[in-house]
Amino acid sequence: FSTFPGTPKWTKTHLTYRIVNYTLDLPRDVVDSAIEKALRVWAEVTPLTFSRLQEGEADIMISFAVREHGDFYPFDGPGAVLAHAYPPGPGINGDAHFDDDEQWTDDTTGTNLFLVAAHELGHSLGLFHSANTEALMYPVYKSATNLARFRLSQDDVDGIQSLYGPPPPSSANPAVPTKSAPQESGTLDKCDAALSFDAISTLRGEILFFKDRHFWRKSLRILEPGFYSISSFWPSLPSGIDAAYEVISKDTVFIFKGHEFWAIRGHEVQGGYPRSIHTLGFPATVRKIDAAISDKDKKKTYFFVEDKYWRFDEKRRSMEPGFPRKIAEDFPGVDSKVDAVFEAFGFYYFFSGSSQFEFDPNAKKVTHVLKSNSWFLC
Amino acid sequence: YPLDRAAKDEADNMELLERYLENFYNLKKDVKQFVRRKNSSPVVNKIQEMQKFLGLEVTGKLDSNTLEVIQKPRCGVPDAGQ
Repeated sequence: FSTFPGTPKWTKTHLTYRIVNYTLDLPRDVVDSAIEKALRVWAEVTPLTFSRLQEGEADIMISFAVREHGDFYPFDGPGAVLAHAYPPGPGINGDAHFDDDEQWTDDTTGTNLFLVAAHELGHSLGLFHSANTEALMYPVYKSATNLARFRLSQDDVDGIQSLYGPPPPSSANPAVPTKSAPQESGTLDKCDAALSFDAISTLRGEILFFKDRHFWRKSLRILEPGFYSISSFWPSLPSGIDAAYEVISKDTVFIFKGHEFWAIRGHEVQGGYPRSIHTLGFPATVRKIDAAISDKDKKKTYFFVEDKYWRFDEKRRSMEPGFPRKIAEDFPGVDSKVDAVFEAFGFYYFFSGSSQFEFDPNAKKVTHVLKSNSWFLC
Repeated sequence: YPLDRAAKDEADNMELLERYLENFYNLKKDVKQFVRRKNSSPVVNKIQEMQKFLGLEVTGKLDSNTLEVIQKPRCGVPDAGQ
């Protein structure tokens, strides 16, 4: 990433924006939503918040124009230059202009307004073009981006956080408090009856429920869970993780994705990671871990892979002989593939799709079947 | 004149490159006549700068990959600091 010469940035964290006019290519509410969503992309990973003005001078003035439009940088008709924006500052600075000779769309059949707006607003916040081809701030438009699962690249996150830092960890950072705010989580709704999780782990007495590029952070003392992007806490971690577990005695959470795993302690990803899961003793045939849990008393960690599980001795740091074993034999009632598991109040809570199984490890039986999101008290 | 098709295509491509380098890589107007001096070092340097920035193979020439990328829609903010 890079910033503009002189590294201009906003000296305040609450910014105003105004949509000065509209393209005729899209309904107004679609334009509004695209701009809100584009602002939210940056708000999720910074302390910045945005509010909309209906009139007057806003920090970020957003307009559609064709050809010469009063700033000595005329647009050029269809194609080629799509938009431009100015770095932070007074007057025209911070403003974003969109070439209305483009065919603006809310999908990828034309020029997607959200993608271009997210890029231009990156300029409005102080990011210059990136040479990283994966970055949103790369100057060339990429129409093939999967809109439903859009996410900033690590390069973009590093860039914007070099200017404004990460979001405050104590808030869910609701960036644009508008009617489309639930889109902050993409298609995620914590009260969706069909909600499933990628992984779940305890962390210093709280419970982290991972899903795609986000996680819910549930304290047992607070009813409402916080909702955060993984990158806002641990920028180098991947999204869509497979498994996670805490080793309380080491104050460490281990995060698994594919054949790699990371160790985190609080906000810090530990050095020397990622490592291969095969360094733990898995055979080469194991490509990923579905779920994991560490028993703090027995100092044993259980790794669940398809219909089997392995047991790892945390003291000897080696896989125990006699494994893998069938999950269904030793955890009766937990018959299906496990998405996630964690321990609370002496019970193991296994998650499979939208179902959750409360398992008593002493009685070796399932004591309750719940919805996966029961912890959110919907 | 009239140019044959291939010559016209090359001229069009060089004009596109010239505008691209002017708009996004601060190619100075005083080397604008580089179509006839396309191997001059300022032009080659600018092409190399562009290719490096855009993640292309750095050849210093308007090859097919470079031509393809500069024909794609993009943001109007220059890649080179002003």
